[in-house]
Amino acid sequence: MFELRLEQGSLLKKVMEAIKDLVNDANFDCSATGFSMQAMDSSHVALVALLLRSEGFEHYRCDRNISMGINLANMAKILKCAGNDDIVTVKADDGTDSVTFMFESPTQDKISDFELKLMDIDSEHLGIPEAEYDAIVRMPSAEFARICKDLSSIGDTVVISVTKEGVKFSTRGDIGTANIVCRQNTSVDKPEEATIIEMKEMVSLTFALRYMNSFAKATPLASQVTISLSSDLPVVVEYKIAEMGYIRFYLAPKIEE
Amino acid sequence: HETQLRLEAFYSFN
Repeated sequence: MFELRLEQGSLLKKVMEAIKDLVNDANFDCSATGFSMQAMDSSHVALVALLLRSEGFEHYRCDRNISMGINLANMAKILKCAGNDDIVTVKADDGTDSVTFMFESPTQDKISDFELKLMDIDSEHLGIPEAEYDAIVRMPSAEFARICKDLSSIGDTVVISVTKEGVKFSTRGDIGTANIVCRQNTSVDKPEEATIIEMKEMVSLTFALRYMNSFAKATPLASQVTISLSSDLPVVVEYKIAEMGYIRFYLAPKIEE
Repeated sequence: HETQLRLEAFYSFN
């Protein structure tokens, strides 16, 4: 049997909103470690990896490892029915082909349950080794979202360059070009407003903006985003989920022919 | 012209 209970049910709603447009179907793996998922978009250009550690839940029981194949659009439909303050319980019995979501209002005066049919999904799990990155940028997630949105009104791709000067986001399109430079800024009152750039090597990579804008849908999950770049690796855009884990997006670069 | 790489160019399947 698998059962988890999360008092902050809105967190699961936010997770689904962040990934449902990128991935159609995914296997959610439940183990003693926690609730995790790895899935690629249909073109194999982007990958999302989610981890919610068991310690982060108010209740977590997993008698044996299970993998639940779920259509994300359908799971998002169900989670939309949960109130923002609702307590969410997710349950699956061994050997059944469905998962149950239960929503309880904080005052316990409304209790809903939804049963979602599971599906068989051929999961293509990529092995992603730990890597040393040439540059790691930490910045306010809302700022990153704003930059991606602004640049996509000019062009389709973004060049992210990290130098001693800072991190530069550039694009070009039919109407012209755009460059946005963010400098390291640690002298802010609130740590969530800081921009911190760790650079071992200068790096410059090109990415499709439509994927970056899709990743930015995770902005409500974390005040800061971490962007890890290496010249010979996909970029990692990570949103930490407070006390629980993370949602990481991997995006393969574009190269000049 | 830019070419979009796929993730398999960097990572292998488990």
